[in-house]
Formats: sequence, C-alpha cells, structure tokens
Amino acid sequence: MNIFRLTADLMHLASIFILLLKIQKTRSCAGISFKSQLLYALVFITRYIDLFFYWVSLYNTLMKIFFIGSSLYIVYLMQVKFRATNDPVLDTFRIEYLLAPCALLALVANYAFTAQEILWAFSVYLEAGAILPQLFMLQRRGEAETITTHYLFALGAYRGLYLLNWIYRYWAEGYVDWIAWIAGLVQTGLYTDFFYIYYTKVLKGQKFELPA
Amino acid sequence: KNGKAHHDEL
Repeated sequence: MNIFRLTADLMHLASIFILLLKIQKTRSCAGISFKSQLLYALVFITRYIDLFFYWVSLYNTLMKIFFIGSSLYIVYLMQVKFRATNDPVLDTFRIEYLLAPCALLALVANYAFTAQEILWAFSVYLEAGAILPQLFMLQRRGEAETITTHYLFALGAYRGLYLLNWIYRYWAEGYVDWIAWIAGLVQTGLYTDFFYIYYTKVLKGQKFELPA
Repeated sequence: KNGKAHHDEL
C-alpha cells in the first residue's frame, strides 16, 4: 500500500458516499445514468468474484464487499425506491456496444485463459468505459447539479491517482500490469473534458453547464 | 512472468 493507492481508494469510497448522499438528500436520481451504475455493479461482481478464492488482507476484503454491496444498493435505489425520478429518456447510450467489445477483448487480452482471469480482464476493460453512459447523459442534459459533479470528480480522480500509484509501484517494486495500466489510462482520459469544466466552473462557484 | 494470477489492487 502506498499513499497514492490509499488516497485513490478513499476517493472511490467518497464518490459512492457522495452519490448516496445526492440520491437520499434530493430524494431523486435525476441526472444519474442508471446504465453507468448497472455497469459498475457488473464491474465489481466480475472483478471481486476472487473474494471467494483469495485472501489479500482485511482491507482488501472489506473494500470488495463494500463496492459490491453499495453498487447493488444504488441499482436498487434507482430501479425501485426512486424509480419515478429516473429518466431513461436521457439515458440512451447503447451499452451493448460497450459490453460486446469488452467481452471480446477480455477473451483475447488476458493474463491466463481461465474463467477468473477472463472475468478480471473484462471488469477492467468495462470499468474503463462504464462512465460513458453518464458522460453521454451529461452532454444531453447540458448541465448537472453541483453534488453530481463532485461525485464525478471523485470517481475520475480515483483512477487518475491509480496512475500515480502504478508509476510508484513500477519504480519501487518493479510492478507491471499492462492490462490495468492501459485501461486506467483510457478511463482517466475520458474525464479530461469533465475535469476541465469542473475546474473552470464548479471550483469557482459556478453551475456546471456545458457550452451550447 | 507476464501478469499476475493474483490481483491485490481494487
């Protein structure tokens, strides 16, 4: 564990708490893409299936349980409890165009041709693109509630900090993980536009609005 | 060895 990875994981944790806070406080999931949340649940389930096969640490186990549990809870909130506030009309990204290439890529580019390694690679590829429905929805709405932008910032910063963690681990331990590195780079890259607007508007006290 | 049989990151 190093400071970059710990901060990244805490940002990831924070992003989920911000999202839960947004839904509970406003009693609405308006502006949140159900498709992205569904993809995250799939990402966590396919990646953390190793919970049953390997023991890493108490930290690792608790985090995995939290991420699986909270992602399923968010799916429940959006699909059942606050279903009326969910707006599928704006959530139009075609996730099959994401799922199929990720599944194919996982079959071809993995560390071992075993069910667990294929699922792990799939989860890493899928995580890289899972934010696309959300960003697509944001684009269509043209604006976002401030708390939603804090959620997105924390979520994007998490993978960005993992990049620093990987640089550090390569230098300190000779650690190499090409699959996670390339996917993580793509994932962070998708946030570039968002980070720019977040920095120039939200952090200066303005509303998050996209130029018309 | 390329990659790991065991992933310690989240």
